[in-house]
Amino acid sequence: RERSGNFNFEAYHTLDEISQEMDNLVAKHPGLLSKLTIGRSFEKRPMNVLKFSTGGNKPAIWLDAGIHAREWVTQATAVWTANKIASEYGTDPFITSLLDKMDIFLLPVTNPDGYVFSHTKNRMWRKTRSKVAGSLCVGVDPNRNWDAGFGGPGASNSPCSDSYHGPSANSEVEVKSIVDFIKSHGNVKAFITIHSYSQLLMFPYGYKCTKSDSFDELNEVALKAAQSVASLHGTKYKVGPICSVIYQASGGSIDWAYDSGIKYSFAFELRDTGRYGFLLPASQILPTAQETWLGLKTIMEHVRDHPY
Amino acid sequence: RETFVGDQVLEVTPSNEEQIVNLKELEAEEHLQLDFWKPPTTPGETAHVRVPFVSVQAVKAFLESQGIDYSIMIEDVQVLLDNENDEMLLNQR
Repeated sequence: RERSGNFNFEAYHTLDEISQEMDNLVAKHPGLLSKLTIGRSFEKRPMNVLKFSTGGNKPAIWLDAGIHAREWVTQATAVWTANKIASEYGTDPFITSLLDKMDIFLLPVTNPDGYVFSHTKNRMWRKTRSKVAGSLCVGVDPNRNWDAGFGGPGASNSPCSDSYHGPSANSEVEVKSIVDFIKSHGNVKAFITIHSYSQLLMFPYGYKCTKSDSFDELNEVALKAAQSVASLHGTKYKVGPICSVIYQASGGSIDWAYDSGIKYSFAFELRDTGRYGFLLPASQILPTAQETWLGLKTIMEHVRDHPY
Repeated sequence: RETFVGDQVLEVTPSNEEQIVNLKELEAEEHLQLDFWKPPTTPGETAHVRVPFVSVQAVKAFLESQGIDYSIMIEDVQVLLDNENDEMLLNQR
């Protein structure tokens, strides 16, 4: 087990190592950080969320990573981000002011079963590991399983497809756990999901190609965030609604969040654009996490300063 | 554990809608076991596809016969996975 304090953020880690580091962070920052288990995956692994709170039930920001298991740089970025927020509260003016007004919930490994499978059996695995009745194929694409245009274009109804939407919306317990948590919390003001790769910053909609009511504001925030990301290492992001930046894709998480009233819903696709893809070398974890933080900071500043 | 020796990831650039349709039909050929990391969406935009070693020649022949531009993004997926795995083991030690 890696002892507290020398977790190597510049390396990829197993689920157990990430879980251990989350416990270390909570132990190091007991007044700020706590760990919530919001549910259990199909294979009964805990879905552990880090809660950053200075007390009371403040309006909250939701951050998740790794819903697609093979996108390893996203879970690594989430763990680095957790450490950054926890260790710089009280010294960094932005982090301190943000947490004095809002809570943050961070789920570093949104698809634990898939993540373990990508470490042990198939590095290319993307989906959950749920068993699909009547099919030899396993798993559902958890980012086609949300109740937002469910079963529409851009998702497959074949259980063997990597974009299989599942038998019904929220059929995946990993998705339903998040939906139930956010509904029960009732005061989540921003929903940010971290994927890789392609260097994109997207906002709703994906399940339809019409503009959302908040298109102009979300577009403006996303453009500013992309500029912030680029300011560190020159990493260029493309910005826009899912439908026009990549393709029409139904059942996505940020569409569900937006339609549920969470106006500030964004999806990051981290590095790179296609030299390594999902196999981004560990040496790029730190620069990726550091530049992503600047984009997250821009969005969270806007959320903090525009209560609704 | 699944291995990917000789698998290649191709960057494919369809230049028109017809070529996009052809790529989607290729994806539907289940025996080829293609894994689109980045699906084909619009003409001129790149798509990325991991091609199992056994299908590499057939897929390249198809792309060339259709006049679809492609380049090799990853020569051998397993080589990158071995590096990644070595790094993880080193870090754990």
